[in-house]
Amino acid sequence: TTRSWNFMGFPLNVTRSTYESDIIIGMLDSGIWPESESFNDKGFGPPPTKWKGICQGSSNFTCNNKVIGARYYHSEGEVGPGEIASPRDSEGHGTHTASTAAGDVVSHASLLGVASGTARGGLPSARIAVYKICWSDGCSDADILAAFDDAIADGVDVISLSVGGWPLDYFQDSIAIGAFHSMKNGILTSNSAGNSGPRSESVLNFSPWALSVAASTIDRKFVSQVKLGNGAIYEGLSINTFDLGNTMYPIIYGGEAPNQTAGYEGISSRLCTSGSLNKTLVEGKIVLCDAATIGSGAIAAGAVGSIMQNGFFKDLASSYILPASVLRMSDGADILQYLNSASEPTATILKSIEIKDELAPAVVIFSSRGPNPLTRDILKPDLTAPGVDILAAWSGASTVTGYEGDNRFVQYNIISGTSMSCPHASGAAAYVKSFHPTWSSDAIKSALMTTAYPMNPDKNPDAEFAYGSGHINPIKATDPGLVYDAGEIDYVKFLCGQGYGTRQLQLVTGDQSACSAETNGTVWDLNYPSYTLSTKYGESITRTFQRTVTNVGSQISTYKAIINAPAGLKIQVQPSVLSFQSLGQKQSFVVTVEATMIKTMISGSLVWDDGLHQVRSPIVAHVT
Amino acid sequence: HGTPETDRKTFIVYMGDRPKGDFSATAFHTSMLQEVVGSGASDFLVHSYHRSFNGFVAKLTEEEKQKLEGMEGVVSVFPSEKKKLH
Repeated sequence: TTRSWNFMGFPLNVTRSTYESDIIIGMLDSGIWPESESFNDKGFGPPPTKWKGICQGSSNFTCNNKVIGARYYHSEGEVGPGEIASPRDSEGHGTHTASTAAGDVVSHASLLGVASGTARGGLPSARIAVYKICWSDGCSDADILAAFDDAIADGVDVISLSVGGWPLDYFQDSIAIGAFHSMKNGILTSNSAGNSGPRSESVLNFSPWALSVAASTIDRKFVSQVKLGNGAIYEGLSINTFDLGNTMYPIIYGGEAPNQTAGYEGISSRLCTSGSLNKTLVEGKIVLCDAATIGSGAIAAGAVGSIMQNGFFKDLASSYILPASVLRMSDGADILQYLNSASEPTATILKSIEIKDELAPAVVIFSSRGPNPLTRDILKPDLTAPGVDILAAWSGASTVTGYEGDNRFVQYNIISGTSMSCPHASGAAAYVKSFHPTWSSDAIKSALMTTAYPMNPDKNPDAEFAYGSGHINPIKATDPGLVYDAGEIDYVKFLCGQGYGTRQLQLVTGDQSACSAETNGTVWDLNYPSYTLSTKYGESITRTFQRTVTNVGSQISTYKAIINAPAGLKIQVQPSVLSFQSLGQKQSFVVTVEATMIKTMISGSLVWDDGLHQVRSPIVAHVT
Repeated sequence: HGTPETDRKTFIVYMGDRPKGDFSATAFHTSMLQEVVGSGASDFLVHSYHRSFNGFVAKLTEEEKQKLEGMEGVVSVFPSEKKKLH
C-alpha cells in the first residue's frame, strides 16, 4: 500500500528483525498473480528450512523465493468459465491482500496515476504461501478447512483469511475450527470482521482464539470534482481514473431520459439502472443520476460520464466503469436546479485527486459491529486497521471493477473492505512474530490489542463495538510490556463453561481433558485482553474477572493499575500494583466491575503502566 | 444406493485433533462412511483432512448425516456452504 503503513506510524525504515525473511504468511484467499512486481524475489534466499509446503504449479504458474508455496482447492464440481485451475488469481482480491501483508517495496505504484507512491506490504522480506480457496461462486467450507489443514502442517507463521459467512456455533464453522487448530500450533489466524455494518451484532468472525479485524479510514481521501458550465465546482467521492481533458459536455438528468420503448418512466430512469436510459437523449452527455451504481446503465446509453448521488457513504470512494463522481444529496439537488434553469447546461468530471481526511482514523460504515453474536461477553471485533481505499497489487486477469465494459487492466488497484484491514493485522502480527518467534498466537494477539491506539468514541458512535481495543500500532506491539497469554487448555475451560461436553472437547484436543467443576471456566475468566459484561437495560450487575499477565518487558518492573471508569461503571483491581523480578514471570489479579446500565453501552479501561509500557484493555458493559 | 444424487449434500464431518502416530486417513474415513452408506462408500468421500486435524468431507443424505453425528469420534457434522470474500 502507498499510505496505510505510514499512516499508522510504521515507516519503511522501521527497525526490522533479521528473522523477517524466515516468516511465512499463509494467505487463504482467491490466489495470487505471481508475476506482480510486489512478489519479485530479487535478493531473497531459498525458503526457510521449516517450510514443508509445495508449489502446486502448472505450466502457467510457478513459485519463487518470495511466493514460496501455492496450492488450490476446488473440491466440488468443475472450475467455472474464465477461472483458472491453478493458484493463479483471476479475481484480484488475493493478490491485493497478499501484497498488503507482505508485498515487496515497489516505487511509482499507482492506479493509473491515482494514489501514486511506494507500494509495500507490512513485511517486505517475509515469504508468502498461497492457498486458493475462493472462486467466482464463493469459498466453500470444505476448501477452507482443507487449506487450514495444509497451511498449519506446511509451517506458516500467521494465517490471513478475509472471508466470512454468517454466525455459527464454533464447531459448525470451518473458519473457527481451522483457527482453533492454528492456535493449538502457535499460529495466529487474522480474520476480517465482516462488511455487514453498521448493524449491531453483525460481526461474522468472532472465535476468541482468532483475531477479528474491523476496517477504518486512513488520512487519504479521493475526491473527483464536478465542474458546471456556470463555474460552480462540487467535490464528490470516487476513484476516477478517467481524464475528460477539462472538456465540458452537455448534461442531462436521468429522470428526463427514460427508455420509454422498453417501458421505463422517469421515476425509474432517474436511478440510471441498466436499460432504463434513452440512448438518443443520453449519448455523448454526462448523466445526472439519483443513485450510485457501477455505471453500466449510463455507459450502455452512450453517456460520457455520470454524476451520482448518495446519502450513505461519506468516507468511501469506489471505482466506476466510466468517468463518475458521487455527490452528497444536497449538491445533486443544486445541479438539478442548474439543469432546470440553464438553456444549455454543461459539466465535466475531473480525475480524482487526494485530499487529507482530518477525521481519520474512523471506523467505516460497512465494517461489522459487535457485540459478539455467540459469546456476548467476549468483545469482538478485537481491533481495527486500515480498510478503506487501499492501493495494492492486482491480478492481470481482472479489470479495475471486474464489470463488463471495463477494459482497464492494471498492476495496482484501490479497493475497500475488512478484507483489506485483515492483512494489515496479519502483517503486524507477523512483524511481532519476527521479533518474538516463540510467542504463542495469544501472546501476539494480546500484544496487538493492548498496544492499539485508543480511538475516539465521538467519531465512532459504536465505540468498542466498532473498533475493539483500538487502531493497530505494529511498532508498539513488539514491546507490549505484559501479555495476556492463553493456550489450548484455557480455551477448553472456556468451552466447558459454554456448555460443550467432555467427549467433544477430548476429541478436539486429542487428550483426556474433561469438563469438571475444576475446569468449567466462566467466560469472564478466559485470559482475554479485553473485559466485557452484559445485562438487561436498567439493571445493575457485578462481575469479577480473573486475569494473569506475563512479563515480556523489563526484567525488573512495577506496574500500577490506572482505571478509567465513566458514570455507570465502578471498577476495582486487586492488587493494583504488580511487581516483576524476571522476564516470563506471571502475576495474577482480579478486576471487579459493577455496571448500572443507564444506557446501552458504557466503556472504560484498565491500563497497567510501568512508566515505559502502557498495557491497555477496554472494559465494556452493554445491554443484551 | 437408491438415493438420487440430488438428495445428497456435501457435509463436513469434523473429528477433532489428528490421531497420534501413523494414521491412514482415507481408509479410516472410508470405513466410517461405509458404516452409514454401505458398500461404495469411497464414491461419496470427497476429501480427507489428516495433516493437522481429523475429519472428512462426504456426500450424504440427511439420514446419513444424523447417523454420523451419533458415531464415536465425531465432534460435529455440518453442511459445506459458500462463504464470501470481504
